[in-house]
Amino acid sequence: RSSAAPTFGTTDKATMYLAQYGYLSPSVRNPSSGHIMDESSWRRAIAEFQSFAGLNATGELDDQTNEMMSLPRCGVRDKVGFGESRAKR
Amino acid sequence: YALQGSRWRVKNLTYKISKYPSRLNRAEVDAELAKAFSVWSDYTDLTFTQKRSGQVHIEIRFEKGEHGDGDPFDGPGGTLAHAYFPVYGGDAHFDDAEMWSINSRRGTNLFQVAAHEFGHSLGLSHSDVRSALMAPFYRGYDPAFQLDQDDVQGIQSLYGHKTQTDIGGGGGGLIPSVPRATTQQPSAEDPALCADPRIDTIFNSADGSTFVFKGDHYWRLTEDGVAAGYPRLISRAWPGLPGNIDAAFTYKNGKTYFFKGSKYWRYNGQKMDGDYPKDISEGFTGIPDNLDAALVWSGNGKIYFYKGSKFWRFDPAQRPPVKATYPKPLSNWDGIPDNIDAALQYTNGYTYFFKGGSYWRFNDRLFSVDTDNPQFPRSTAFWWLGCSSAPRGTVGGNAR
Repeated sequence: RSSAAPTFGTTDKATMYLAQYGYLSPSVRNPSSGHIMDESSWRRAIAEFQSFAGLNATGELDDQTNEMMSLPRCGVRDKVGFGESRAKR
Repeated sequence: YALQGSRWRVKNLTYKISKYPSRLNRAEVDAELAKAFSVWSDYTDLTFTQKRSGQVHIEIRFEKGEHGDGDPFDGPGGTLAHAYFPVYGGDAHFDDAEMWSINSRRGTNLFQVAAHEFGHSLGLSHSDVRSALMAPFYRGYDPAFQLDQDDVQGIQSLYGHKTQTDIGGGGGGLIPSVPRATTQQPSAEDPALCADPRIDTIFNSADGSTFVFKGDHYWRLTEDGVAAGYPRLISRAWPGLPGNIDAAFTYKNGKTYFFKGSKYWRYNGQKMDGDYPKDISEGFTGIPDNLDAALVWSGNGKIYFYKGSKFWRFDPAQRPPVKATYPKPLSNWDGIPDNIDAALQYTNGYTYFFKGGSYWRFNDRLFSVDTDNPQFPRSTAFWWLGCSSAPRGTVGGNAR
């Protein structure tokens, strides 16, 4: 079993982060779903986080984005409530 | 700002700290969390009362790792704390593995993180304004913390503006009103200010707060002293405004005007309201430079400027705004001395004049200094700045 455990690189960490704070569906945190995700939703999630954090919304997991994800922060999700596309009134 | 979608239906909320952090003094934690709640009660009619036991609206706990809500903490760094929106109970949990600190650059500042989490407990979501308290990222210790306008707009969209309440009594036939103390936080005493209670100016802001300026610093007044957490830098709260201000007042349009030397500034709240400074001679024709004091007089709603042994009356609706019969002798204000430091129409409708360490209350109906026991002038330090060792008399509040 240990040889089958996924290596926990920055992408996995970013995936967990994006799911924890509401940018990806929580189901991706469920190992049984095997982290299956299409490219566009991954890039969109990264871009949403970048936009929310005041970074350039490139959709690329670059160093600046990784650095922002490593800052200490509040555990409440960034995306909550209804009509997520209208998160800010 | 962003709203989660729920809020409390009542404004008098209670809280209790069910589990304290393992490394801080309990009394200090009580004080810091009370201060964190007052960040929100300063701008709304919300009140927060700490209880030691029993049912409360917001329960606060410091926990490590898994702590029963399915959202385990992750040790030092990473997630610092989380809280639940009103619809989910409003509780706030803090990661006890963090190095929580008070008034220190080391560790994680408890006050700032707590104020953020209590924003969630009241119904605010994360904001994408980076300078906002409700932004999700911890930005390190900020000794001159101020709530961002984004946060003020957010909380007031949920619970309304802070209103003033009438508590009856008072002279001059006016309906007195005094901002209601909204948290159970005692006022502070500033030793330096008590030692030398001379002030540059004193004014009310549009939302009813009363501020004292002296040098580069300012204090916000409570009903009987100065609020805890002051003095603060003027330049941080009113960007672009210098220290050592001569005079200030807030006019009926809700804008606050500051005067220094030959210049004046106009602010809308704490934001400069256009391209300033401008010349006094340009914006207030007929009014001299280097003023002593200014106020909007409750008697007729006009603006009065004081300098040396003279005063001017300025009526924006008139042309020219200052009549040829001005300046007039300040002695017309019976009992008020020359060369005053500051003047104020306080929220209770009375007009006050300050000079050195003393102040006078003016009776607008009799048009003379009020008579009362103790007599006027009285000690500014005791009655306005909460200096308990200054000369006594009946205590604070409306009795000023």
